Amino acid sequence: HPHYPFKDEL
Amino acid sequence: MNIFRLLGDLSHLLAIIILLLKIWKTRSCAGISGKSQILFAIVYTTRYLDLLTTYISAYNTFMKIIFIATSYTTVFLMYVKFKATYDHNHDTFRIEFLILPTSLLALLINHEFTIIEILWTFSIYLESVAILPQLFLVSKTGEAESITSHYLFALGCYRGLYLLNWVYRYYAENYYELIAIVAGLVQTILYCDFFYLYITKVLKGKKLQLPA
Repeated sequence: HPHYPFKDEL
Repeated sequence: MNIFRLLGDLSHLLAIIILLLKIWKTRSCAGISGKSQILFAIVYTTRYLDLLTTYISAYNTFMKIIFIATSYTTVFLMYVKFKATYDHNHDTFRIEFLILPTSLLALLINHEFTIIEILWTFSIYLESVAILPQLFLVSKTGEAESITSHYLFALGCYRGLYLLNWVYRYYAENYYELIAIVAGLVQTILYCDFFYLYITKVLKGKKLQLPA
């Protein structure tokens, strides 16, 4: 699932 | 993007705008903690270093640049332009007591031992406690102007909405980011006492005054 390292939050 | 995150980001932006307008219109930063504002500038600088490495969306890039730019603007207004009105006698919280433990924690608990990842983790931990000098200042003077209360309320809403965003993302996208969630919980809890005073006093037209 889209876990780390995808940091799309501010 | 979901509605909670969008509303959270917007209330965060609103908080920053309220603060900047208050300082600009009244030509004064009385009642505002410069220490908290310095911490926020550090938070955004260390977190948004990924502007240089990763592109996510135009929205993401735009908001990151706005948060960095406005945080430095606020620090500039407080420490340079309206320095004479800055409440430094009451703004006595020692920020090293926040910076050192959060740095240490970021070195110990992180996803990956790389500079950019540790700085990101540090920014998450530091943000969770960055409002403490401001709350300390309010408790020291025993009161806050209503505009300062609105600022704190908008900032607290941002954190609360992000919690809802994480609940939503956990169920809808099977996404969770434990470091951000735990730090966000801590941060929201710090606002609870203030929320209570805000709802019982400020919304009824009274000044936020702490019980003696």
